Amino acid sequence: DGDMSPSVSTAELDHLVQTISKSHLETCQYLTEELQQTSWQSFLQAEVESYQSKPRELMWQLCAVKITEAVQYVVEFAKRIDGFMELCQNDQIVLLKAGSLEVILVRMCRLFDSQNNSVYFDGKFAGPDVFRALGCDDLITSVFDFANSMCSLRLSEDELAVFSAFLLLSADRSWLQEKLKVEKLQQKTQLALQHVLQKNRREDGALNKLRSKVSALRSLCTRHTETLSAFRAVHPDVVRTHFPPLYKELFG
Amino acid sequence: LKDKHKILHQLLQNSTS
Repeated sequence: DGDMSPSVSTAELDHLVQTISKSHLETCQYLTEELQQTSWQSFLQAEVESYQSKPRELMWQLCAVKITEAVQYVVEFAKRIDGFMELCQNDQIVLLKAGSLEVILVRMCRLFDSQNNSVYFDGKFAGPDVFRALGCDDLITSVFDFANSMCSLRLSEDELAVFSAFLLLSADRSWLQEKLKVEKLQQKTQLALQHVLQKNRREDGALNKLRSKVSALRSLCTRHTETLSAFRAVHPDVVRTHFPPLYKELFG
Repeated sequence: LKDKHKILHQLLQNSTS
C-alpha cells in the first residue's frame, strides 16, 4: 500500500523507536540476562517424561496459565505504546484480544534455543516432546517452526519491540470503531520499523520478510482457538473451573 | 465488548504497573 503515510521526521522516528523499545524491555517478562543465568538448561529426560505422563487437562491448564501470565505483560506493553491509550476502550480491547497471542509468539523467539529446538517453559528449556500430553502435536510443531524462523532473522530487541507494536496496532482487525485512528498509528509504527531496520543496516527485504510473518501468526492464533474449542468440547468443566478467567475471556 | 471482557478492561484501567 504505497499511500502517502503521515510525514514524520527522522528525529520523531528515533524517539518513537526508543520509547517503544523502552516499553518492550520494561514489560518483556524475561530479561536476556536472566535467561543467561539459567545457562539454557533443558529438562532432564525424567522431567520430560513427567510432563508427558500428566493428564491432558492438567497440561492444558498449565499452558493456559503460562499464556495468561504472558498476556498480562503484553497488556502492559500496549498501555505504554504512544497513542494506544488514546484509542477508545472498545478498540483497545479489540486490538489486545486479537493481537496479544501474536506478540507472545513473536516474543517467544527471545526465549528460544534454536540449536536444541527448545523454548524456556516452566523454569527450563523444553523441546516439543514436553508438550505431547496436550494432544496437539501438529500445532506445537508449527509453533516451534515459527519460533525457529523468527530466530533466524536475528532481530535485535528494538526491532522486536517495534514489530510487536506494529502487530498490535493492526487496523484490519474486525470490530474496530475508529479504524482510521488505528491505521494512522500503524502507519507511523511501520515507518518506525523501516527506520530501525535501515538504521541497523538490514538488507532491503527485511521489512517484507517481517510482514510475511503476519499471515503465519494469524494462522497459529486461529489454530490455537480451534484447538482450545475442541479441547473444551471434551472437557467443558475443566475449562470452566480450572482455566484462568482472562484466558477464557480472550480465547474462549 | 467491554462487558464481555471485564478482566481485560480492568487491566487496561489499572495504572501502568
